Amino acid sequence: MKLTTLEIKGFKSFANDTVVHFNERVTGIVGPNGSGKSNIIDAIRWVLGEQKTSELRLDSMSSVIFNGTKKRKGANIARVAITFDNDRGLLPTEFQTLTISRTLYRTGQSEYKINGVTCRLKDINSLLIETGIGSDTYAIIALGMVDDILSDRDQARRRMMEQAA
Amino acid sequence: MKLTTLEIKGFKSFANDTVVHFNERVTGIVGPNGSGKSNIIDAIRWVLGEQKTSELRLDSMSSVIFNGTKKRKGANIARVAITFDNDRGLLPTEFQTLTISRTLYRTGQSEYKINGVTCRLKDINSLLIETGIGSDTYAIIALGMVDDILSDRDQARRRMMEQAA
Amino acid sequence: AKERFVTAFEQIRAHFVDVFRSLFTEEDFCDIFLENPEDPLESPIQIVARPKGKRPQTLQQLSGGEKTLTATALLFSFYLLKPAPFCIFDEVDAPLDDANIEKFNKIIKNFSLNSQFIVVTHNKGTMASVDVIYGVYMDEPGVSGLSPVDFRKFKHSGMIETVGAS
Amino acid sequence: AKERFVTAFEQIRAHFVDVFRSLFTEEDFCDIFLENPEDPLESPIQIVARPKGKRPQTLQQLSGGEKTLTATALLFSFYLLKPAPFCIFDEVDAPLDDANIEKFNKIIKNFSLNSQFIVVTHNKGTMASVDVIYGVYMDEPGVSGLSPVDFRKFKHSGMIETVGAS
Ligand SMILES: Nc1ncnc2c1ncn2[C@@H]1O[C@H](COP(=O)(O)OP(=O)(O)OP(=O)(O)O)[C@@H](O)[C@H]1O
Ligand SMILES: Nc1ncnc2c1ncn2[C@@H]1O[C@H](COP(=O)(O)OP(=O)(O)OP(=O)(O)O)[C@@H](O)[C@H]1O
Ligand SMILES: [Mg+2]
Ligand SMILES: [Mg+2]
Repeated sequence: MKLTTLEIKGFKSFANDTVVHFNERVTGIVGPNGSGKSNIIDAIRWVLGEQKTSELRLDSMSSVIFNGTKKRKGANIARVAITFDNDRGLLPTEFQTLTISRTLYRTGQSEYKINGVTCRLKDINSLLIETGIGSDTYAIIALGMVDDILSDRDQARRRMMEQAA
Repeated sequence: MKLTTLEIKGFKSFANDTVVHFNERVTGIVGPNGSGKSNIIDAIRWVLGEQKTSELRLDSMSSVIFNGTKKRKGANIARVAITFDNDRGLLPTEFQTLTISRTLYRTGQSEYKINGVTCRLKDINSLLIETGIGSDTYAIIALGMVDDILSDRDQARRRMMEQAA
Repeated sequence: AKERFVTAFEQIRAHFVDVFRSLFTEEDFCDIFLENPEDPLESPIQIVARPKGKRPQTLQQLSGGEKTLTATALLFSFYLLKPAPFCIFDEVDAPLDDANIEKFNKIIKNFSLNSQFIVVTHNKGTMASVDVIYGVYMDEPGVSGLSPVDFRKFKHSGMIETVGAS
Repeated sequence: AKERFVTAFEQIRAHFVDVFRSLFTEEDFCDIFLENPEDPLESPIQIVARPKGKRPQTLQQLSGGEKTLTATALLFSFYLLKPAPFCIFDEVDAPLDDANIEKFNKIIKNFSLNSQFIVVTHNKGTMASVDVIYGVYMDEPGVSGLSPVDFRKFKHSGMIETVGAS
């Protein structure tokens, strides 16, 4: 299973439609402070089903929608789509490529899709369960988490270990 | 008031008698991970009267004493002395140079001295009160504190502000 | 469920010791154990780390860089048990000195044979060791933009300054 | 006591805005205010920070580097009210990009006319801007040693590797 593309629009500081290609083994993301690097990682967590606002550095889930600047109005929709190539058949589906998308409207309505077909969050969770990249994943690590893992805040260690076991 | 020297012996990883001179305006401290840089900063906090073990990354105060390695026995005494040049008369004392020292014995006994004369912690606190470098000081900043200041854990902001007011 | 967890736990422990030793040195000691082994599904998981031949100590006494390496070693041990399709590190290399940056990047290179890695960094050593770089910048105040950057090309001309990334 | 605190608070506020603007840019907005102004001695102190012309937001939404600069600006504003004889920074520059490292070191240089600064760092930009450097190393495993290092001398010969600090 290979990650191929990430498409972001209206999510946090990404007002414009932005596509990131992941064709190489190790991809570096660089840029000035506050430019939007961690927002890309938040977009990946969000599209894979993350429900906890604290994991996304938010006070409420509606704050993921681009909230505008001095020169631009805020957006009404936040949308992220992530595409995998199911080359080793790790995902329990016969599709060769798999696109998961998540959309949130200002009205509060949210929508999940798998390959363009609307589905529930439960369907995405059961699809990813064997891969280790659902919520509570051990595969996304930010510097701030080091203290949580070592002090085992909210049993962080056990939750991650259970993802791997 | 200028900081001139710091002398450390038996404090954390500084088993040997070590002296640091501060003759320049900006002093850099560099070295590999785990070599003892932050221990020097802890030594400064400790000699100025710090009582909270959490501020010194300890589970108990007796852990400041060098606890030995495979090849060396632990120490019985931890001692730190800090010397200032009282050039602008900021300190309420007629001495030109001022040395504050703190010693802890394995037995648990601790001893404070000002210019070689035994005194109480209260005497050190009242000497430093107008300088802003006592406990809860805003003048010692580690990366880990940034989150505490912004989330205002245990009213950290107010405590520091009151030091300055 | 109990047996499954205990077997997984033992494998994670073996991986933890391996990775920890490759990030520190061969003689360094570390371990993870279940506080109440008779109740594996509920028991808290304890970590012991003793780098550089030091005496047994609590995790609190480790330095900033040693804490980061210990936590990273534990997460890699979960990964080795069940390799995720990708791994993301967001400025995890910031507290590391140059020698540990090299070790960290070497491990990522080794594991990248199995999965993809995404590394957010300000460290030039890490930038030089990845395969491709994306520069993120503020297109207009408050709006993010993204463009691929060829580090090799910019390395000498200093052009990478345009994304403020060097 | 009330009047004293309120006057001090207003001065800190003015300093905070000045320092914040020199660390970010001139148009950036920031403020501190008392949640209950009628009870200054007990009221919590709130911070507002809006870098790069962004919409009002909570401190949680700031990036890692923006949080570090905001907290540093606040501490400098306390320092400007009552300059302490020395100031210590322990790896506070780790989350900063190159442009902000330069600004950070410039402010330290300015303030160092009044007091001494001690900066623990792994960042080469910061190492190059201090007056003198001490290298800390492990004399034998588990025992720290210290020796002055002349960065200018070692910069070209790579000798600084011996303290592993470059
Ligand atoms: N809903 C939103 N709408 C617009 N901007 C937002 C929104 N949510 C967050 N932001 C902006 O995104 C910025 C943070 O970006 P991010 O955390 O990705 O920075 P970064 O590139 O990781 O920086 P650093 O190197 O400092 O970690 C903040 O300045 C914040 O104002
Ligand atoms: N009482 C003690 N006796 C002996 N060694 C101790 C004692 N207390 C702490 N140490 C050791 O000091 C080391 C930590 O040093 P310190 O935190 O100063 O490192 P550092 O140079 O700041 O590293 P980093 O760059 O990773 O922040 C730990 O490895 C710990 O084992
Ligand atoms: Mg970030
Ligand atoms: Mg340290």
